[in-house]
Amino acid sequence: SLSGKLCKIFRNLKGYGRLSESNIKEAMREIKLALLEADVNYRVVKDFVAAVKSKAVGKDVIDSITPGQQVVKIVHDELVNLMGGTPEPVELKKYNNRLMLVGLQGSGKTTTAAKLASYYRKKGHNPLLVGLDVQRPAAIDQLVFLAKQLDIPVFYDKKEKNVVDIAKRSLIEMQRCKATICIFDTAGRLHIDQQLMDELADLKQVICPQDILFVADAMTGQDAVTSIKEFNEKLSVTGVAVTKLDGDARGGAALSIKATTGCPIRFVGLGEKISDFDVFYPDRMASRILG
Amino acid sequence: FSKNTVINEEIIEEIEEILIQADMGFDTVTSVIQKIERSLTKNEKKDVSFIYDAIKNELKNFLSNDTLQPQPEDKDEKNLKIILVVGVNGTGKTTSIAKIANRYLSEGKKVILAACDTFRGAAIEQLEVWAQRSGAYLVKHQHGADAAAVAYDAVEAALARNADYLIIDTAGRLHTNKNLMEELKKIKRIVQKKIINAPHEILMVLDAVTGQNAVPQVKTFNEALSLTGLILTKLDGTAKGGVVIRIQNEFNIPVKYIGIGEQIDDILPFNANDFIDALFE
Ligand SMILES: Nc1nc2c(ncn2[C@@H]2O[C@H](COP(=O)(O)OP(=O)(O)OP(=O)(O)O)[C@@H](O)[C@H]2O)c(=O)[nH]1
Ligand SMILES: Nc1nc2c(ncn2[C@@H]2O[C@H](COP(=O)(O)OP(=O)(O)OP(=O)(O)O)[C@@H](O)[C@H]2O)c(=O)[nH]1
Ligand SMILES: [Mg+2]
Ligand SMILES: [Mg+2]
Repeated sequence: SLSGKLCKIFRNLKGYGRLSESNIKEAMREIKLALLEADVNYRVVKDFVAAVKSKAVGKDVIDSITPGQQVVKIVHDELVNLMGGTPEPVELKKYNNRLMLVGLQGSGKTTTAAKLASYYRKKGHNPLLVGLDVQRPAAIDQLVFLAKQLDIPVFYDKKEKNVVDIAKRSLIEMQRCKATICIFDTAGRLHIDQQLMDELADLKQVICPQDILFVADAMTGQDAVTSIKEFNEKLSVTGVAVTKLDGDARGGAALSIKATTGCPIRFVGLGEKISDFDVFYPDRMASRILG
Repeated sequence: FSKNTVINEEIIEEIEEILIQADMGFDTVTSVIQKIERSLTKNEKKDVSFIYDAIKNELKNFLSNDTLQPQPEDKDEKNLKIILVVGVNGTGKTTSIAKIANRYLSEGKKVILAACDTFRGAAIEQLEVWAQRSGAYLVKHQHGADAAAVAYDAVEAALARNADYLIIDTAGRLHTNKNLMEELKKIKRIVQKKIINAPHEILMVLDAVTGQNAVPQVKTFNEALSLTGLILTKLDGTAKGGVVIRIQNEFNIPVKYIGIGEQIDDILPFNANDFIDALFE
């Protein structure tokens, strides 16, 4: 683990008094390697290591802990800070909440839509799921299956190819069934697909969502920054959900996303069941990335 | 002395950034750069384009050795060939199966599909749509059925119908889930019992956006099943999939196909030269 490696590097440092440029160099290299292996974006790693270095150099070696532990603490605190400090809960209004899920193909949007519906129902809301993926085979069937499992209403139209139309009609349905939160599942798409990104912008105009959640796969590598930047620029993403964290992916993509765009990470997916869902805890993610 | 000169630090950083951002992994990138550094003359080390070409050629040779025969067809003419498709959740297994089936069908081959994802909502329905669109025959049970039982039935149906290919779709699963990995082994055993040498291909599907976690994924699936190849999907995006170079290095498992879109024709046999050139674009 990185903490182990850092402690080993500084093992002989007791009695040196200060963490200097030279004895820090090896530690910084270990941190760079660990973060790259954890899939943190190359540029984010560079900035991060520079930030840690400036906090570590010249620091007095405290008597009570080893220099290695001290550097580990600086790295850990810097990570937690970058990830968003203490978890900030999402405040919904009493009525008329609209949440749109967007992201690349296969990242976990449909599953997360159902999880969010269940999560908000537990918080006392009356959710309505809306199926806006009219292109993937059986996408609507998938959302309907999940909604039925939860006994949560779902609005869809298998015969309509115009998603903006379906969105408009779903808002009427939202009024009719007195839903307090409407959760829109959209089709996966590439950030470089101009036409489909325009479609999202059109949907945003019609839906006026308070929340646009970008769903990101925890195993995403360096490309995480490229895609989130595009989605964010086009739509102003308000939050991120990181899925498949039940695996052993270190999840560096989460750090890259937060560090580059400032988009807060709100939720995590921890499995395929509806209950495999939680709010995001920055310190847990920091420990996971550190390895 | 010519061999002792090191490549300009700036050029190294530039190459490192490109290849790491292509998800090749720090260790693999470093070892390739060091190897090239040792092989170039003093003057060559000053020529940026020469260095880039040297790196490209090194990577191309490296990938091409084992992928000179990108087609996964070595089957004896008259017999059924079985392809098992596996991988973690959402990587593109079901869609890739549709594309591969379509390729064989357009060659006049008879293709059967097995809906062995009996777990995820509407997984069977999804494969059913693709079967209808492509003209492949689908073997399925009800949602929640035993995946191995569906596989067994599919082999029987493929034999009865004199099919050329049987392609088995499985549920996405994380390599860290031991029970689900056991389920895959069971499907493989069931198929093996029915037909010697089957499954003839076990292809693992990898999403091109995947970072270094692809390595433990492939390691675990390979140890459980002995993979014969990879399908690298979503290369129509901006992710480069460079981690397959590291995978080739550590496990010698070649990429056989690449997915380049969501439609049925969006598949190509893997071409090492095109792939390496794309890393630098
Ligand atoms: N293990 C695990 N699997 C997940 C998680 N979230 C989603 N999945 C699985 O990932 C796969 C893809 O999930 P979907 O919800 O279909 O993804 P999507 O983003 O809607 O896909 P598209 O609509 O095609 O873009 C499915 O097999 C899900 O069961 C998670 O947190 N953990
Ligand atoms: N752009 C692009 N999208 C792809 C490609 N291959 C698959 N997809 C999309 O990725 C998403 C997931 O594809 P699936 O075939 O359902 O993936 P899967 O591995 O079967 O998913 P699970 O069964 O849930 O594990 C769908 O939206 C597909 O259309 C590709 O090569 N390019
Ligand atoms: Mg979906
Ligand atoms: Mg599937």
